[in-house]
Amino acid sequence: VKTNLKRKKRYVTVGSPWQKQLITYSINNFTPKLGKKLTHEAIDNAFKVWSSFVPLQFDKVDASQNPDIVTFFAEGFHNDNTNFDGVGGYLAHAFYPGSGIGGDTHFDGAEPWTLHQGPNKGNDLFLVAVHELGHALGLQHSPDVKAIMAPVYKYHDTKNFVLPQDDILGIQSLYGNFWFKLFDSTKPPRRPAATQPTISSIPEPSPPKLCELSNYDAISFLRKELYIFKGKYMWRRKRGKTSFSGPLMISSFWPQLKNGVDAVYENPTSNKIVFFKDHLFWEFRGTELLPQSPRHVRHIGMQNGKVDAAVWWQRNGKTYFFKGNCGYYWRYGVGRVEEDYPRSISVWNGAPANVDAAFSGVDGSHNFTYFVKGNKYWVFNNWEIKTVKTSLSFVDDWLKC
Amino acid sequence: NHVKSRTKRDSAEIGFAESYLVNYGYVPPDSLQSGRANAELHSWSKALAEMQKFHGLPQTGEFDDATIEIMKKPRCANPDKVS
Repeated sequence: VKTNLKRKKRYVTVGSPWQKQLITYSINNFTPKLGKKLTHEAIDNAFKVWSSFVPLQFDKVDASQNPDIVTFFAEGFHNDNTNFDGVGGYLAHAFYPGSGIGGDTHFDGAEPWTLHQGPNKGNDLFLVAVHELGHALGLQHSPDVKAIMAPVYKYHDTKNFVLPQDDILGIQSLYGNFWFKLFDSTKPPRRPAATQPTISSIPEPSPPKLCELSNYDAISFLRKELYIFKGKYMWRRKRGKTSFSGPLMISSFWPQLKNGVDAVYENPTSNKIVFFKDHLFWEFRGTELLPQSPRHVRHIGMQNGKVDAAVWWQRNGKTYFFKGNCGYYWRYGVGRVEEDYPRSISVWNGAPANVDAAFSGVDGSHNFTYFVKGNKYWVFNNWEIKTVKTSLSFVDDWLKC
Repeated sequence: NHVKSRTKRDSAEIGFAESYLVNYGYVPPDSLQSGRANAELHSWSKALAEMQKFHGLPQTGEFDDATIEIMKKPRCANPDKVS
């Protein structure tokens, strides 16, 4: 058992997490208080919360296929060492990773199970399932009262659910995270959970639909995965996939950016991801905020005001910042933008003036820069230094709507 | 403290609270056996303070109202402490 209180981490883990990436589960029955569909929705989404943060893949199978994690509802004695006790008291329990009963998760059928009914309305099955599956993956109770792994039932907004930071740190201490796994060149790249498009939160009743967006705040390849940002949401296309998962709350990966972003780029050589919002910028290594962040854009020699688009060029190792409404761009070298900038964006001949987003690195190659304005895009050849395709449909060509 | 707080509460509540501490791993199961030595009372108070700390409560070592209230809330059946 590791309790790491020194570095303000409160989570507690048990010794042995699952030693594989594909974990099967079954939902053997359902509570009549929610019916089968909502019971499955609650438990399926609880698995998705965890797979949003660690490279695990959860596949639902039939109970007859000897799943790793068996879930069911029962009352009173149910063939293990813990008898349920009617309404109140024990809500559920789960066994830590292992063979046989290891990972199994049992819910007390006597409880007033609800789903997305808000606080003080019974016990939300989604929230209890997230907690219990945390045990099934190797997490102990956390003394952080804000954590989902705190022992006493506490309501969290389920329509806008964001896994608390202590739980994210805890689960990633067991299974690493996407950044670590994708970048650990000493090991064969671990395929991130492919089939579980990650929804770390139950989407709000009216979350934006990617295919219906008329414009985007920022777009970039980050760790070779394509991210699209709009408002406080983001969508993510994992390597080798054609479809996007989401909406995810940006804050579920980068808690400091809960209000959204204006621009983003990644510089793989410095292993930095840089976000811009209004007149500030944040530097991250993966999801870890680097010291001194956030800083004012003046620190890199830019005047006030926001950056609309940013893109790193592999060809010269420089980063270009675009301010759409005035049609200017800056070139950023080491530590600050270079002399005799800004210049007119017309230098990027054929590129749109008030660009919303810019990205490069498609499938790892940096031969082209893609400028996005509204839901159209332009293709700029980085070697011929000219726009080779104009005003194509971003929705059709990239979102596969 | 422990003895004082016990006299203020009826035995059912004390029994409930002591079972709670056992169920969730704060004291070993044999602590509930009768005839425990006085020295064990000390461990109850210590265990209680530990439970209060885990739940973000003032660590009084007593069965005070806030502690009993938390103990009565619905929760996960897994222990808070795993040996």
